[in-house]
Amino acid sequence: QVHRSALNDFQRSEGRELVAFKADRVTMLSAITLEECAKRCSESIDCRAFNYVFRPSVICKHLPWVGNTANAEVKRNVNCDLYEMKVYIRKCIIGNGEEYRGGVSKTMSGRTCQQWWSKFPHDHRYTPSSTNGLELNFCRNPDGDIIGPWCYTTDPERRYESCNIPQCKDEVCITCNGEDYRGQVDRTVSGREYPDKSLDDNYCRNPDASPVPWCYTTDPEVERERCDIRKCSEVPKRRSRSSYTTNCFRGRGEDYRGKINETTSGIPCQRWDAQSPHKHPFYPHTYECKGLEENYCRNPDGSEAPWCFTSKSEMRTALCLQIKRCADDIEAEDCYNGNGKNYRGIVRKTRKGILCQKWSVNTPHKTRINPEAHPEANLTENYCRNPDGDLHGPWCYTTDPKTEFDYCAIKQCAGEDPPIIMPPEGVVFNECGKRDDRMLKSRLR
Amino acid sequence: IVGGTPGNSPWTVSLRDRSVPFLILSILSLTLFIFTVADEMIFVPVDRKGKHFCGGSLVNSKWVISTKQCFSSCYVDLTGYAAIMGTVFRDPKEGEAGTQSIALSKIVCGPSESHLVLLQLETPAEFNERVSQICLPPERYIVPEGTACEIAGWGETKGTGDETVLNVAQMQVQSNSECNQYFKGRVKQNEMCTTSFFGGVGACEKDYGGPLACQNSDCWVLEGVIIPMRRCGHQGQPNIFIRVSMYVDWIKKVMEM
Repeated sequence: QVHRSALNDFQRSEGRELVAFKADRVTMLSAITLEECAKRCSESIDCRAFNYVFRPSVICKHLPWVGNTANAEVKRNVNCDLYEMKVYIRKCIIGNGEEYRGGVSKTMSGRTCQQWWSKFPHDHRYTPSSTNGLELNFCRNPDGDIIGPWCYTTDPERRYESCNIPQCKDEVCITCNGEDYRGQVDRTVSGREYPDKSLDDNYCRNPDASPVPWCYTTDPEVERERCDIRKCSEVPKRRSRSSYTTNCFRGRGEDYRGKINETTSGIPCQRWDAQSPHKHPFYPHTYECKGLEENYCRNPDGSEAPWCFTSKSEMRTALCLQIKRCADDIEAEDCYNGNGKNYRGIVRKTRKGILCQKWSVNTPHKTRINPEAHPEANLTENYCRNPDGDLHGPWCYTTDPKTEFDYCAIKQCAGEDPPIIMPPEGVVFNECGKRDDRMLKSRLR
Repeated sequence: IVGGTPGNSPWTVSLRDRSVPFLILSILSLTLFIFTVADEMIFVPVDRKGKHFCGGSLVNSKWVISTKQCFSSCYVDLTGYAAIMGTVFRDPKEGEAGTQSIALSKIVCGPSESHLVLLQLETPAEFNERVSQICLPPERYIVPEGTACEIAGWGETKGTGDETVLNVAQMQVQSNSECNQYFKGRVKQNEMCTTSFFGGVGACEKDYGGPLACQNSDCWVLEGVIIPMRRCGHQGQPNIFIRVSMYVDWIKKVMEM
């Protein structure tokens, strides 16, 4: 974008509305764009937040307070989004805090601040106005002092004192590469900002396994840049050890910490702390929580499965799909004999832990197999049953709209295997498995 | 496929992932990756079509069977995933005649221990001389030892072939009892084996999920699904597959429901 969007100054709260407790101080503008609504609020002297109602018709409502003001109330409203000026809701400061408009009114030693309009106990030359933010007795930094926001104190012995409001970049530290960072830094190390694509999280984030949180910027010349956020001094393991696996992997394998160190095709992996034969950005010290030890298969970047750089110069990376996937079935709660056709227990959960759908209803799945069609199968409630003699055991329709049916959290009683059936000779296949080998030659030519 | 030759397998499909974010794509791509000092990176976009990551077989016009090992979960978001068929090329050119690319719309995981998944196509595949469905064996059928079979895929050849075209390798069924001599009894009833050639023939990376098709008079029957093994085409090592006949009832049930 060529111009900086006014929306960058606001934090969006989707589906929220700030209730006007003084209707006479609300300004209504209809049928204007979101960008225009934000611009006018920024330009208006006492606008600090606005409701942008988009249904049934577009209305922009400017408000002179934010949600954390006394008497203010924020309620749910799916037809409206709330935008609040960040400076009024931020609890930390950026730079020297000249823009700070928060509500702290005590100094670092706990003294109460003197009202800015008052000249007692300390006389001074500052006069509150609608633009300088010298409101009530809140800490402010009208003279750009490097110590940050300060105030005159009500203690006759102490004229003024800093309020010690933290820097946003220090307020929340990041562990590992900051994947879990949810703080309020919203600009890059050189001060560039995030475009207005999605304001409620235009703060710095690390969604793609970069070394540190970053953001896209409004500088057309610079697409993205990392942000300056303090690293926590101690390095706790980001996930509890219990989520780590060593002889199988779950999901994409980010928590796999086993010692397989060759690819599926048996090629030894390259050490992570080596740059040959393949140069790469995954330094163990930069990705300290990804377990990049030795040359073990790992998944530091959200790939499909654990992988590694290979020791073959002509093959840069390869997946380690020979590592088993952990069974993600829940603990079996019962057992069945044979194929479970006669099971009459009360388990009503699938092997993935999804609740079963009742046999007698048709939502979310239409039940072609139901108590009417199978009166003998005891299809009561949503208990697991095997009305069609499925060789893989009792099953049920599920309450997950995406999973029509699934097998249940029931295992076969010990020591039973369904028999192998030897079909009659001369099984005939038609309309399948036909191939015209002559065709290949013509195509490859 | 290690030890194979270019061939034709109209039921074999190439499963494509969604195009991946810059960072991953740039790192895993062998070309156009530019690296600067002071750990900042400049990303240069490379082509954004999904890449071949696993194989599959058409068991009817709307369903493809593959292995769960290729997917991170039974609830994975398949947006952007697709199946390509009707071509022998791993990366067919835009608009190549006969090629069909169909989005995947649903994944259904098989019974536990089957390591199988069924993938529903968003629209039915059009059957012609390039695209056809493979036969399913009778339930719990044990294909006789010595039956002629073949595997097919666009995966790693370990230098024995051209990975840009579909490779096919021939092999014969080996009984589980004989196979268990090599694998010390680890081969289960829901698995099956094929003989190993001394030259080393077998499936490898990115072939997983593809077919082991065995001949039955003039038809080809899907007797096995390729699953990852340690080492590919290792000399003297039999190949292990999931025995499809153990799960034909589940396959039919999913397709019917």
